[in-house]
Amino acid sequence: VTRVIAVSNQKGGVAKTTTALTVASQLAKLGQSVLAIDLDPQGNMTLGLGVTPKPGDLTIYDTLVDDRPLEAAWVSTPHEKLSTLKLVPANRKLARAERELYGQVGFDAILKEKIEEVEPFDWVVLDCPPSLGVLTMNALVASNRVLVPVQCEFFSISGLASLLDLVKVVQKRRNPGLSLSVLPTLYDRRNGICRGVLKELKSRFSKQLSGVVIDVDTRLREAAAKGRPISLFAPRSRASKQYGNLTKELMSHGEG
Amino acid sequence: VTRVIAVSNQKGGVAKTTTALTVASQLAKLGQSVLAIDLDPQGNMTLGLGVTPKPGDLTIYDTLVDDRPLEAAWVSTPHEKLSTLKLVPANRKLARAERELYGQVGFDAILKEKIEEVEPFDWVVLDCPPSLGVLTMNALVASNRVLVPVQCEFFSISGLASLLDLVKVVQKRRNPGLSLSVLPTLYDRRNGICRGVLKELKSRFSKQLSGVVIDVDTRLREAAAKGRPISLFAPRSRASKQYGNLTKELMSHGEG
Ligand SMILES: Nc1ncnc2c1ncn2[C@@H]1O[C@H](COP(=O)(O)OP(=O)(O)OP(=O)(O)O)[C@@H](O)[C@H]1O
Ligand SMILES: Nc1ncnc2c1ncn2[C@@H]1O[C@H](COP(=O)(O)OP(=O)(O)OP(=O)(O)O)[C@@H](O)[C@H]1O
Ligand SMILES: [Mg+2]
Ligand SMILES: [Mg+2]
Repeated sequence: VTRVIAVSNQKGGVAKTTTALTVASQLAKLGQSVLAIDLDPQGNMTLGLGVTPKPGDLTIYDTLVDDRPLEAAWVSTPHEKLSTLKLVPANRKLARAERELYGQVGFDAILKEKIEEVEPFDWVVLDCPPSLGVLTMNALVASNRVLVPVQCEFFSISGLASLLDLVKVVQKRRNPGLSLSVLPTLYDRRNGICRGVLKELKSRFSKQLSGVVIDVDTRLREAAAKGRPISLFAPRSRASKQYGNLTKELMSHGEG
Repeated sequence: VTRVIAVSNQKGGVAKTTTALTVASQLAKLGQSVLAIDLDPQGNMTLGLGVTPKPGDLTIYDTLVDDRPLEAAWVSTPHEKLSTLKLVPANRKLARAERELYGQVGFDAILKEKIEEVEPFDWVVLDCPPSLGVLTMNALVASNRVLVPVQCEFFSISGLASLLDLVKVVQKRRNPGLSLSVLPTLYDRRNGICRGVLKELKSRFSKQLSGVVIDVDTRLREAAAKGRPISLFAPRSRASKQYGNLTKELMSHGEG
């Protein structure tokens, strides 16, 4: 059964893209077949995997709005070790999808349908934009797990409430099999606020909190600048190991 | 003449809210009359100024969608030194405004009209969400300056292109008087990628680049956690001084 993971948080800059592309690349490096889908008009996952879409190439927009099949849009990355990874890229045009899809019957289940139409991959990894709109709704309806990266700082906790409410509505109306994981990211052990917020996450999300914490590691920024996932750029770095532990944890969850 | 500043960037987590609330509080501390408007459904500017809206309080949603006057929604902050600052709060309900306003005639000029209906403030400071939708469009149409905080990392430069295109369309069709400033934020002097991206910003935006760079400073996170702007929480910190220089630079721009 295909495991579909949505990486989502409407707070900006909390390492959604970094987490999505790193998990996707580590699963692929282990030989799993992975379909990564960039659902953010900014196209950071596309850039971070070293893919440069040419004008005229199909993107996830063409799948969602013009009903093109996913296999017409996915591409390989330039990395030999990730030969079992396909990426459906995004570009700025995707910003229009929020408006163009909204209000159509079943607008929140289009991505799910498209994923079910292709030969099953072992994994599908979705990188969501920093908002709770149509693209994120499609991701939550299509997934069996939503992974929420949370930066341990003050604004984070209050922001989680609206995402959790949306997850509940999706579980109730569309997708009862949707599980939730919370992943502390950009963690700075020397910072008292970080430690305090992590403590609060542990008490509020005792069941859903990942056993992994991702520390701040500048190697991740360097890897992104090279268009290479950390698992290829610096496999022995702390960040690569921590994301490796996260990948193992996700694989151990059984279905979803 | 009222100077209206929109703080905008669709990239998440680049210090839009931190910049908007800090500039608004420093102008108010200097005795200027300031109207701060939180345009992000996450309501981080509202939290960061120590305001806790009660259920039933009006927010910017009520102004934009239900045509309520701004003065029915603005509140004071709990900080005595900021007595000349009024804040129009935001809450999750604002997420609906993106959809509810889109497509109405003149949907992008509603905020501008509302600002022109009130007794003029010296300054209006708008904190935009991490997206280029209806709320950001309203901010760009209503402003005479858009201040773009940019974190010096790889994804930033490519993301600026779509914001700059939107600014150009707004300048052409709605608001020829809109000026652009680019502010390097979350700057880490020890990081080679940061230095490289700053160099690129200097060459691409030689005219629009601020003379100020905001360094990473954990005091800003502590201030936010206390619901106090850095200018009150730690006025002698490096971040407070750097934002003070930015505020002086904005005041020196003459009109807008
Ligand atoms: N553990 C980490 N240590 C250091 N830098 C990190 C870490 N995780 C992510 N980053 C960097 O932080 C920035 C934000 O990360 P990223 O773009 O993945 O966040 P995001 O949640 O996808 O942002 P957006 O909301 O804009 O989509 C990037 O420059 C990234 O390289
Ligand atoms: N110069 C700085 N040094 C250290 N931390 C900072 C700095 N500027 C902002 N921060 C912190 O970084 C985080 C992101 O900042 P902020 O929320 O202002 O960004 P944003 O662009 O408004 O995010 P969003 O896209 O979600 O609206 C916050 O925790 C904030 O306290
Ligand atoms: Mg992202
Ligand atoms: Mg913000």
